[in-house]
Amino acid sequence: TCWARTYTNHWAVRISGDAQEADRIASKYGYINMGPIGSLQNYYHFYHSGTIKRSVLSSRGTHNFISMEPKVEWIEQQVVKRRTKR
Amino acid sequence: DYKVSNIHSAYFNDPKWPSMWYIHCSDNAHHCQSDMNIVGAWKRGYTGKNVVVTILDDGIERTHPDLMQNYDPLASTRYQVAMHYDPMPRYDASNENKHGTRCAGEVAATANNAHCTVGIAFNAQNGGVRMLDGDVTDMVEAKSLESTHPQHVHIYSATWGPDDDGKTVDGPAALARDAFENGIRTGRRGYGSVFVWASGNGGRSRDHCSCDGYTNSIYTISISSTTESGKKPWYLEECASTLATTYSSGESYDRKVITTDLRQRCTDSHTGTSASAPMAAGIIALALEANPFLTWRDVQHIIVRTSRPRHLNAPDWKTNAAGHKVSHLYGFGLMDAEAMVIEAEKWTPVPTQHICVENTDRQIKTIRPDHVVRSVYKATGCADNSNHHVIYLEHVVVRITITHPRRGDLAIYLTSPSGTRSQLLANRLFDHSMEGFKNWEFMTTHCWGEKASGDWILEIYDTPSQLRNFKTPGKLKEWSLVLYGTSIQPYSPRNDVPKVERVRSSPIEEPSEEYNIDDYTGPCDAECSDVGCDGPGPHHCNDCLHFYYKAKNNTRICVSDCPLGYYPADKKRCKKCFPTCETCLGSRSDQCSSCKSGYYLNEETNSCVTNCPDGFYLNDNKNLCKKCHENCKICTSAEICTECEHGLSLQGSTCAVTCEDGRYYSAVKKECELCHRSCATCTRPGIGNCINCATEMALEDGRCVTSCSSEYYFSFPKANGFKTCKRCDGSCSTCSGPGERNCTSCPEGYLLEGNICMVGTICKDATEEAWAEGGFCMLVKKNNLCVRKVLQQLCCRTCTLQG
Repeated sequence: TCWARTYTNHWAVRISGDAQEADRIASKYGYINMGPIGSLQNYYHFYHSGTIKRSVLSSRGTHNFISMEPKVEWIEQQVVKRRTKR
Repeated sequence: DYKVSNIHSAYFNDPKWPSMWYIHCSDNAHHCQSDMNIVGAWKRGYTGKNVVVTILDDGIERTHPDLMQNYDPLASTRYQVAMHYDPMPRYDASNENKHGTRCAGEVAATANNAHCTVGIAFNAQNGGVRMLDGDVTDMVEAKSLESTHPQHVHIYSATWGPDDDGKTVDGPAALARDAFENGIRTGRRGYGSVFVWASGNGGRSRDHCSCDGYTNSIYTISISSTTESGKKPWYLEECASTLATTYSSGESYDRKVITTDLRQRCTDSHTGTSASAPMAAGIIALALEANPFLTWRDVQHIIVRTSRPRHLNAPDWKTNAAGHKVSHLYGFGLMDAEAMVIEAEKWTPVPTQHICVENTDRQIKTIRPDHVVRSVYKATGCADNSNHHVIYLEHVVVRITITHPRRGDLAIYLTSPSGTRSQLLANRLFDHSMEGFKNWEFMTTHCWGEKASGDWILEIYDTPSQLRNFKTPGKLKEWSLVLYGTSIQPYSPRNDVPKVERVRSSPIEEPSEEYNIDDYTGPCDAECSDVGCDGPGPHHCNDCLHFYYKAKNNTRICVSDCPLGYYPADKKRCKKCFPTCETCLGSRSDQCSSCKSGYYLNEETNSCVTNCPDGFYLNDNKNLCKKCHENCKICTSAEICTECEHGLSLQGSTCAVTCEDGRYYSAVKKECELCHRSCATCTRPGIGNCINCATEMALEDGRCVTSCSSEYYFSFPKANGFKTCKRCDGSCSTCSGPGERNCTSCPEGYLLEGNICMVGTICKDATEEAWAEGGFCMLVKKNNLCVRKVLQQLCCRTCTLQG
């Protein structure tokens, strides 16, 4: 079977800085900082309302320049994972 | 809470209780117990109280009468739709989101409420994380695995995973992996979150649970299923990473598992490994109630030690070199709740986990159809690195990179140095993928307790199931062995006398034991418990009545109280204080409560020091550095400051904020206030607190007066110009200056002789006698003998008369 990746309009970002820094970077590129990811250190949940909710293509646009921010260490557009109940 | 004493009867009024065969026997025979011995654990008083279990699924119906009482909102949340804390399932016509509610009922359905069913840990708190009903991403999984309260939740139960369709290979991505590691490292206040996972449900699809990176992880307790009769259910996946088994449903003639269902109902349709994993979570909750200090690894060790093959049918039961019976179908066997709580009660934490990565040679090997690739690696268990040295194995992981034109044709085996052969992967009929495995981690539990060093053999079989392109054979690109375990033996291999009950622990030196533990029948030391001993001393006890501490040679010695230099730590163990402490509350340098000779306890830092630092003074007993008044920089006692903090000045022996003359610092008003009008300077309000007096007044005993009192004389202005009245010498009644030679009058009974007060009592007596004798005193005077003190006193009147 062939099932394509489904990209969402949510991102996981690792930022070397506190929540204020994450807010600043998020707003600079049009994201909304939804807060930390669990208790994982420096990981933040970003949401971009201008991106299609589900897409087989990864998101493109100026908001991708966020990865060039010096304090952004890692960013990943979240992909839908197929999970089944047993 | 249901009364524990009533559990002896093991009868509940819940309508489905009589049908719950996997918890209790149906024939009501006197000594009848089910194989999982859940009632046995209940009878010992463990029902899951104070243990929190969260179901990671499609939500739970918190309003269900069987779930309501034990529902814990702190263990519940909901993802996907922003942050929401209500895990109520989304209701639809097909009741699609019933799964979490069904799992929750198995763990913590309320007992004896005349509704439906009874949970295995019926007093545990139960929550739900609604994370499956919507898009699941790496981030959603990571948030769920960490929950919002990882210190509050003890056990996470998950009964989902990548498709069990026999062709999917998937596992936790970066964030979820971090969440697992974070959970076991910091969750449950450092003891580690316990993750229970359904081992897989793809038996009919010939799936293999090694292709599910969640259940295959060392951080999850992978639970498989067996039917009531001990047969392999149709959905069961065989797999080397399975740790243990609980009951579930099987064929139509097998009895079912009963649990809570959506819309406040009950069901017996819940089946598959989803029915088994929550049972395991419930049993683990009983063990955690018995001992909340069990680490995530302790829980796995206890499961390995207590699970039993019983009547479970499997063609591959084998006994590994550590004496554990293990199977690819059932792991170490059926879980035993009572045995687990007994072990948990007495458990000594296993030593620190060591991780040894053995990198094998990176020579690429071609995998030819119908042939086997065999790679042998001689492992040392990282013997050259004490931080990574593994002697006794726990989990063994094979990290492997293979390219292959058809992944489903591969089967992989690993044989330990002791000869235990695990199947890491079986052929998968439906897996046509050409992706192979890229750094995929296969895990086996089958070598648990065995030695790590020696030859490990990896075998890869390629069995073509259909025509395929043989021009591109598969390749074993690289593999490495990750050995998890300990460098010292975690417990005694004697299963009949569990290590956890034995106090003396020198397993490596077992042959040198002074007494044969089977032969000794003499009396035990008074500090031994009734478990017995293998010698007469306090170091021969099998278990201690009160406390024990470890001597230098690693021998454990039973004592009534922890000796000096030790503190009571977990359970009965006395642990060493910091070397400078005499008594303490913990092992750190800042947890001392008294100090060894030559050291003083700093009351602020609770540490032992050789000198009291600035701002502290040595107390009267010379054992405590007490803090000076907050205004003092240096002091010699609580009242006497010798140097003040910046901005303060020494006023007498106290420090105060410097104010201009005529004012003092009010600590209440935080400002300088006027002194009494008599004072030039003062320490406090009122006439009695002057330091110096206003012009024309003099300071007399802290008070300002216009003229000196009778027993005082006026002192010339000091260098600062302020006047004082000083007390006359004690021999004077009034005086004109300091000392005994400035008296101007004398107290009664004294006579003033040239500004000196002389004692006059003898003179009075002598006067009569002297006059009585007539010319004696005249003679004294004439002969200038008045200068002699005795004669002067005897003839005081004659001597003092002029002429």
